Amino acid sequence: DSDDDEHDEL
Amino acid sequence: MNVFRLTGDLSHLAAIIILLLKIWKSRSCAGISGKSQILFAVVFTTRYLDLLTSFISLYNTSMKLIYIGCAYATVYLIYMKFRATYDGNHDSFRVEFLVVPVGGLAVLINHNFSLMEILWTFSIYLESVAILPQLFMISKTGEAETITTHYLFCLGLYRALYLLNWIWRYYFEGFLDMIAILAGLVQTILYCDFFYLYVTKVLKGKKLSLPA
Repeated sequence: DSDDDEHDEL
Repeated sequence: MNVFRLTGDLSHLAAIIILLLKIWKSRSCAGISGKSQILFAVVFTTRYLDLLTSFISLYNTSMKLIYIGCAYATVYLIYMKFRATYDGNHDSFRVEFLVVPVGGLAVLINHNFSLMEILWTFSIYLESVAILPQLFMISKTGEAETITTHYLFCLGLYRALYLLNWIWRYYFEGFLDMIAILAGLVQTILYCDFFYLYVTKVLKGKKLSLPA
């Protein structure tokens, strides 16, 4: 699980 | 990207465009809560700050820009261009009762204690309750125009479809974002009463009016 706080949802 | 997320996004887009067209074509924002629309503009602004820091896809960037642009256009139409038709007396929900607790909750419960992440969390929590001024306004006036109910239906459907998207992503990608899921659940539940009225009245050709 990457913890790069990227949110790909809208 | 799965079918639930795509249809959810398109339903969200349809809601936003239905509302803009309704106001533009009728030259009136009667029955629309300006406060809910301001909250949605705040939601998009605080959530999509990552437009400035990271690129995910052309789809992602363009949808974000469209959502933000339409949100501000809607606020402009309500408070500037068609201000004379804005029904401020019935739009009396106290938004500070939403914004302040939601801000506190975002600071307390988040994935990561950084400014961007807290603002993202704030936007997720705020979105879940941002429709309340609009629903409050309808309960106060006791009725809604049919086109307004189509807007609300698409807007409610979007988060319900996102719930299916998260179930899908959990099973097939092992993806689990409890903040988004719980807030999305709250958001969808708030529409349930309205969904019932929409199916039993509006889809049968009747105007949505509440018993006095």
